[in-house]
Amino acid sequence: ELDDGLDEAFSRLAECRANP
Amino acid sequence: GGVGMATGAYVPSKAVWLPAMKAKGLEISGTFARRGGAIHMDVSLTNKAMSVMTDFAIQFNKNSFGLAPAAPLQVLTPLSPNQTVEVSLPLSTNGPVMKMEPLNNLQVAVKNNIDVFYFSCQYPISMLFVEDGRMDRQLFLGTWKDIPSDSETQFQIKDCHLSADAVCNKLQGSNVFTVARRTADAQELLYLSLKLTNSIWVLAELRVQSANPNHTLSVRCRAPEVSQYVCQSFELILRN
Repeated sequence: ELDDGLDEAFSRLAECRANP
Repeated sequence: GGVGMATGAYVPSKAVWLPAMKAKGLEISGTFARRGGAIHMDVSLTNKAMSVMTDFAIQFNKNSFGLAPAAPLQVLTPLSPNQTVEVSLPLSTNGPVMKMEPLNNLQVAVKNNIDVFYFSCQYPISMLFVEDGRMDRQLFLGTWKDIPSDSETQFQIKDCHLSADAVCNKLQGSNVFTVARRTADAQELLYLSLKLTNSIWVLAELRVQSANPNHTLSVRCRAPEVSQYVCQSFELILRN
């Protein structure tokens, strides 16, 4: 995957959703 | 199973839509399928009367997604008593639109040389999932955050023993695309997108835990009335 900031953004979203 | 299996898309088995006793001997059973990017109504017409049936035609009432026959109902020879004919009717989505309850309800009129008959049936909303439904990742993140969390629909898919890989493959067979996958806190989170024929985008998150066969599906859509139907369709796709 291209490191365009989106990878990190999806990781943050997933973290936030898994640990609300 | 059945005719849609070549693409892996979910196809319900045929159901009786019009029993012979309600239609002077004409029995209609059918299902819907998306094949090669086109929607089809696959019907079986059976003559359970004592005389030959001819002059078949079909018409739809206005419906939520503008479904309409894209060609005449082709029954090329008269239908003899006890004979069944299988017909695949291509459908367009350019017909008149009127919101139905339930959203996926379709009212149909069929005529033959004897009379005109009416019935209702419900189509799987997954047949409206188009082939270019993979949303751009940046657009997905922006849209997900734009849609307020209180309009998110959550749904449990219980007793589903598929791995995250198998879930992605099965959903993609019905034009539900994996935009991103992340592992967090022993859960696999799948970010999914689909687009309906009327250009409504649906975004979803599916949480798969390896030790737990119950998955949590969260759906966000700017037309939230479609979310519950999408949830139900995911369950049907994953169970078939």
